[in-house]
Amino acid sequence: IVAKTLHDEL
Amino acid sequence: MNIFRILGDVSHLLAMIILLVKIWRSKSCAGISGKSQILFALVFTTRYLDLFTIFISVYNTVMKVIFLVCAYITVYMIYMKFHKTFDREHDSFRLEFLLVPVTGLSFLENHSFTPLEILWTFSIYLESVAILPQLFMISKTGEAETITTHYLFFLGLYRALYLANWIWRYHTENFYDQIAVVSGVVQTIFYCDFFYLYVTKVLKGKKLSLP
Repeated sequence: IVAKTLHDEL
Repeated sequence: MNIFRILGDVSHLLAMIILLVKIWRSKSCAGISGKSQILFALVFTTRYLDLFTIFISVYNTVMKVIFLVCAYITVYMIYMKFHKTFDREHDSFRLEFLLVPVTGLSFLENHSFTPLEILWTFSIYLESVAILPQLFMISKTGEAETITTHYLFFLGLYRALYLANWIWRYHTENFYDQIAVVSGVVQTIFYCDFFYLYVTKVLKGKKLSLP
């Protein structure tokens, strides 16, 4: 499964 | 990547290192809420599952791994290595009061109804309240060691810097994540009272004690 939303923060 | 984001991440890392150093040097976790630390370990675990699904950058991956390792070492120190010094009596916050609403809310309000997204949302909501057992413990005992207040200061500073990061990203990249922003604002508000005490007492060389 690939996350639809890119969460690029920690 | 902007300066607020970098400084925020550095503050976050510094907070975790300060806590570990405090426990390691004093060989004691007195005054530290084990429940808050378990919640933070849960926050990182549920948020960083994307380590297995997506690659963002070397920085992102390395920091995530460091955060996870720090969180689990801290929990290990409190509940295993130095468990005799852990103040169980005063760490009496009821976790179900946080976990039940946070779980419910993450199912109701998320970006998409997929397992990873729900877990990410859960971690964002949980992080915003994870410090409450620690603050509750301090209000119960009425005092905190100075090094513990430094830990809390850098943890709060990290949230405040992330707010600046989101304002920056909104204007420069048109980036806006409502779930993260609203939770971040809530989380920062919890630190305001503490910030006031930190500036008026700790920075003037006094111990943080409540009347």
